[in-house]
Amino acid sequence: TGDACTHDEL
Amino acid sequence: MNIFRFAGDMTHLISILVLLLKIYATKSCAGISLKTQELYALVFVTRYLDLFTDFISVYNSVMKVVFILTSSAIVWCMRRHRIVKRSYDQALDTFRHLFLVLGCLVLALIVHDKFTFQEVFWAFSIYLEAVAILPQLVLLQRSGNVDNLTGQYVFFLGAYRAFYILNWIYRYLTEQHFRLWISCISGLVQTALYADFFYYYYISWKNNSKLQLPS
Repeated sequence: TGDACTHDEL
Repeated sequence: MNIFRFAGDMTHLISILVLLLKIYATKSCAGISLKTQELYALVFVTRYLDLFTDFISVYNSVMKVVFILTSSAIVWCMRRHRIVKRSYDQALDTFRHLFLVLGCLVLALIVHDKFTFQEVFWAFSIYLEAVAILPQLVLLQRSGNVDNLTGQYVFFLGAYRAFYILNWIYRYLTEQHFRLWISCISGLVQTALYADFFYYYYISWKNNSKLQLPS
């Protein structure tokens, strides 16, 4: 899904 | 977001601010590797390419800008500030960090989550952050100068590593789809290299304190 590629860690 | 990651972000930011303030206050950067600081700035610039495309949270976006600005400020101070740059150990800070950049770029082209421009550069920044401390490690072995590498800087840098490892353990235990392997493995390599840096820092610090004339 979409969130697989958004990296939420800095 | 979990407390370990938040603490990790805060200690990471504090370590950068401690170094920046130390350089600015003493107007000296002796013993600090400009090459390591350049690599750190490159890490943030290539990692946060999604700053204007993906909005995750205000915290996430604000911290990305702060990391880019503070790491760039350290590089600017060491390269441009007329007083600070005079104390830069140019003759000792000779690690060819271009090879680190090229090596990480090749690795990112091979190992990444998705073969897109943003993802390849994200993986590149993760690998580069792991090895970015190497020029500083070599400079410390050569110069033994820890005047500007204050204990607080080393402490917060270590705390950042420790909290992020706790964060990955927490996420592994609590999330179904753990897919932080690139960050996790690279972060462990980064922590191992930090431990090596810490060892040489401790040796240098002990030697310097022995050298202090008995007051």
